[in-house]
Amino acid sequence: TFPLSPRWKKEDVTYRILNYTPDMLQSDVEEAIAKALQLWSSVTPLRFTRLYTGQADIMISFAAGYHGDFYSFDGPGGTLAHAYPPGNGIGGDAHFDEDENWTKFTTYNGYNLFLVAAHELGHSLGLGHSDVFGALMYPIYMAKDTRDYRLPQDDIDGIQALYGPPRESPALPTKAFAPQEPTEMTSAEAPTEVSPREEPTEMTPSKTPTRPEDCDPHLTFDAITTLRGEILFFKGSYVWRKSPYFSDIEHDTISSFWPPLAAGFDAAYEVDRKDRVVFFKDGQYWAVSGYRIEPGFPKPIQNLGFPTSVGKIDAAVHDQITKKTYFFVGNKYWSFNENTQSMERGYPRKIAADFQGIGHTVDAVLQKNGHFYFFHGSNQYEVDIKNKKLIRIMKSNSWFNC
Amino acid sequence: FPVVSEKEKEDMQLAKKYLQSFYDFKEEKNSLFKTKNLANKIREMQSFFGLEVTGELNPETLDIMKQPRCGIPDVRSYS
Repeated sequence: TFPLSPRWKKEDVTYRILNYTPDMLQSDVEEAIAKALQLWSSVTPLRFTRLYTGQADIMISFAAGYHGDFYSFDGPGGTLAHAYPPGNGIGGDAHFDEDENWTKFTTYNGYNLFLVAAHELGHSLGLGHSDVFGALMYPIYMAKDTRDYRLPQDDIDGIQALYGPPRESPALPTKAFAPQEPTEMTSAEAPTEVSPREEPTEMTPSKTPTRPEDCDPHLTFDAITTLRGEILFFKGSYVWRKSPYFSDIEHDTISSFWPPLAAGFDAAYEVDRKDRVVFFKDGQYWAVSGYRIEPGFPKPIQNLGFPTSVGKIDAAVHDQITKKTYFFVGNKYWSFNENTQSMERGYPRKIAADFQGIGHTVDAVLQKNGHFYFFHGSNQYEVDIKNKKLIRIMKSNSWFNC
Repeated sequence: FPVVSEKEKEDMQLAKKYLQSFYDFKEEKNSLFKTKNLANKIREMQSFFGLEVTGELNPETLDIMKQPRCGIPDVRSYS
């Protein structure tokens, strides 16, 4: 936050767009601003109302060079925009350098207005700069795909330190019942407009639900994998990171590691000897090495040998001994030979036929300490890898020292 | 001392302007501690961005300074 932590002392904050950049359609500018505000309102009790006349708390404008404050813009590049912390007069206002080329999408010959506006409006609400690389409030512009953009955890922590969490914090629904598509935005979260024209603004919101508690007995996971000796548990846009080097569980967002993959995964597995983790989402998969997403991805899962009738993978796990990877789809599983990069003959087979006690679909599978751990709902089933026999049943979050 | 090249002069000007804008660097023309003050500000900036803290205007530091960025100072308080 800024020195003395200035913040709005109310939850209803108004904004007004004073003028537009000729680089973009007016409707695209309005959408970018509305989506940027919605990022912040989705994690706080704040509500934003658009004004068309008069003084708003946050006055938004485009200007070049000297523009009436003590921070003149500097032409193309360099400074892109600036904004003032909450307060009277110029406080809360956001200025964008008109000498930049503003775009709706992320390109290499312009700056994505949504990304820059989301950052500046963070200042307008009281956030200072973050030194966390990848955070929205990091002061340097970083081009990234903003489809399904999720607010990084550092920014959520910052804004909630000023305003607290949203009034209603719905728990994440379980995987079995909830599709992973972005949830429809409620009227309480969307920026509202007070307009003589009453023109609705089109938005494609990306809601950021609250992270479930570690020890929630109903906690379920979308996917789990090892990565360089650690275990990563995925749920929605969140990651729980269990490291052998630290006793505490670290909480992160997927976007802080792999920004283009922020929307979450269906399945994941690691081939440790290749230092490669493979993530699945719907009909596509990505390979990453540490923070780096390997070039050429995403690829369709049919490249692995799946028939077109398979639309998504429920879970995946790699057996380091046999060098085989098992893919779980519904009540069946497939075996993939990592050496030949091909599906093995005789598959798919029923999971229950080969893994005693696993008579249902699986959300995620983890390979650790000579065991497979099959996750189904809030339970996990420990299975001996050699004889494929069920050893015991535990709660899914038993890894979190609950 | 070797003659300072035009490029180095430009880089130094850029760095000073950057540090004035974002790290509250004030050039004291008559101060004996001019260089030390600049190095301290470079250190502050390098620390913020997770660079190796050397106090010297190395290529990594200059690269960050040349990136497009937000115009809000990283350290200066508002009044």
